[in-house]
Amino acid sequence: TVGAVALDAAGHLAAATSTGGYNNKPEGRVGDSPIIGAGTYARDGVCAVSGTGKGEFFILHAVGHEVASRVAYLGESLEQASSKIIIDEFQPRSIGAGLVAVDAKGNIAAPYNTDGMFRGWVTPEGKFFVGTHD
Amino acid sequence: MGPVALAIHGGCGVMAKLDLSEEEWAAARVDLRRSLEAGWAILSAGGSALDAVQVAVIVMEDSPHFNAGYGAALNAAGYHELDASIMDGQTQTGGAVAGSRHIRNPIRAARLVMERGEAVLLAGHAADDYAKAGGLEVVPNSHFTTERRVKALAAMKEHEKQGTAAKASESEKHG
Repeated sequence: TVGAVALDAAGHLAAATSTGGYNNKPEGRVGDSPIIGAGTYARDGVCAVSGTGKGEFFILHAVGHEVASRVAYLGESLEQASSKIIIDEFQPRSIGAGLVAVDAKGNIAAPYNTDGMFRGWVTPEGKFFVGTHD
Repeated sequence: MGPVALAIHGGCGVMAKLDLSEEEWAAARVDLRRSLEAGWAILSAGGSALDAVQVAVIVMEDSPHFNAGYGAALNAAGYHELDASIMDGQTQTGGAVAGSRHIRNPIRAARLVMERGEAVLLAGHAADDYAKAGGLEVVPNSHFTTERRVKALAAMKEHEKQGTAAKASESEKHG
C-alpha cells in the first residue's frame, strides 16, 4: 500500500491511498484503502490521514476518521491521536499497521507498530526525510 | 500564505523478512524520494494539496518496489485487483475505486470519481469502464505483474498445500 497526505499554502488538506491488497487475497476482497474514513481521510482545520497494514481492522475501527475525531473533539495532538490507535490499541493485539498524517499546522505523524515502514516527509521548512527501518 | 507539508508511506511490515537486495532497498528509497519531490514541487509552487498527494502516489504506483499499481500483489486467482481513494479536506468530498483490473493509475480514477460527484466508490469492471470513458489510461492486467509477485504467489500456494502459511515471509505475504 502507498499513500500521501499534504497541507497546501492555502491551508487545505488532502489524503490519497492506493494498493494491491495482499498476496493471495480472496477474489473480490476490498481493503481499507478505498474506504473513505478508514484508510483515507481529510478534513480542513483538522488533519489528513493515509493508512497501511491489516485493512480489515482499519475498516472496523474507521481509523482515518477516528484520528481526525480525536484531534477535533478531544483536542489531542496529531501524534497523540494517531499513536493512540496504532500503538496503544493495535500493537497489543498484533494488528500490524502504520499511517502518515499531517495536521492544519503542518505537524507530521508517522507511527507504525511493525519493524519498519517505507516512509518520508517534507517539513514546512523544506527538510526531506526518507526512511525504511526504525 | 501558510506553511506547506507533505508525508508519504509505501507500506509497513516486518522489514527484516523482506527478501530485498541492497540495490532494491536503495532503489525503493530513491523512489520514495522521487515521490516526495513530485509532491513538493506542486506545494512549493503554490499548488493544491489534492494535486500534491495525487502525484506523490502516482510515482509510487509506477514503481515496482511498492504494492500498488505496477508491482502490486496478486490475488488468489492470480490476477490484480487494485483499490485507491482520495479525499479533499476543503470540500469534504472523496472518490474511490475498488477491485479495478485495468486502470494504470487507480488514484487518477479515484480523483475522477470524486470530481464528477456521481458516486464516491465504484467497483470492479464498472470502475475500469468509468476510467476508460473518462480518458484515463487502461492497460492489460498483466501490466501490473512482476516476477517477484509471481514467485510470491507461488510460494503462498505452496505454503497452503503444506499447511505452513503462518510461516510465510513478509514478502511472500505482502511484498
